[in-house]
Amino acid sequence: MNIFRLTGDLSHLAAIIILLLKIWKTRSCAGISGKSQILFALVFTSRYLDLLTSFISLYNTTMKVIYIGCAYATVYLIYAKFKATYDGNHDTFRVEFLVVPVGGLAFLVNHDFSPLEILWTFSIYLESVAILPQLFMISKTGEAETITTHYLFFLGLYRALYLINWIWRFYFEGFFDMIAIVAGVVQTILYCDFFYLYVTKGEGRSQLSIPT
Amino acid sequence: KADETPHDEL
Repeated sequence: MNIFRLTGDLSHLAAIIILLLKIWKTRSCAGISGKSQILFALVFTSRYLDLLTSFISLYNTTMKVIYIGCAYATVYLIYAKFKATYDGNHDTFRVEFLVVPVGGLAFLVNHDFSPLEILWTFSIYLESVAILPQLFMISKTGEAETITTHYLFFLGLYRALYLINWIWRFYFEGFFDMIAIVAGVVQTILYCDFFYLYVTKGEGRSQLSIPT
Repeated sequence: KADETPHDEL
């Protein structure tokens, strides 16, 4: 565990908590893509099935349980508790265009053709594009609340920090996971446009507009 | 690979 990996995990955790608290405190999930949140719940579920088969560390297990729990809690708040505030009309990204190709790719390109490994690969690929419904929604409505942009910033920062972690691990541990690295690069690139707007326009403004 | 090295990242 290096500092980049740890701050990456904490950044990821911060993003998840920020979103959960935002919805809870404002009693509203307006501007949040329920579809992206379902995809993230699917990502965590398919990736962390190894909770049942292998123990890595207390840290690892704890974080996985927190991530899965928060993901389902978020989905519950959006689709059940605060369903009335859910902006379904603007959340129109066709998720099957992500899930189906990603599922096919996971079958074709993986480290090992076993159920758990294919599901892990599926989760890695799916995570890299899971934010697209959210970005699509923002581009459609043309704006995002500040707190939503903080959520996106930490969520994007997490994978960017993981990229540095992988460079570190390659040099110091000889660790190299091509699938995670390529998907991580794709994932980070998807946030670049947002990062630029967040840094240049986010300061001192109450709302962030993303040009379509 | 999965059998040799479990995925230790999150």
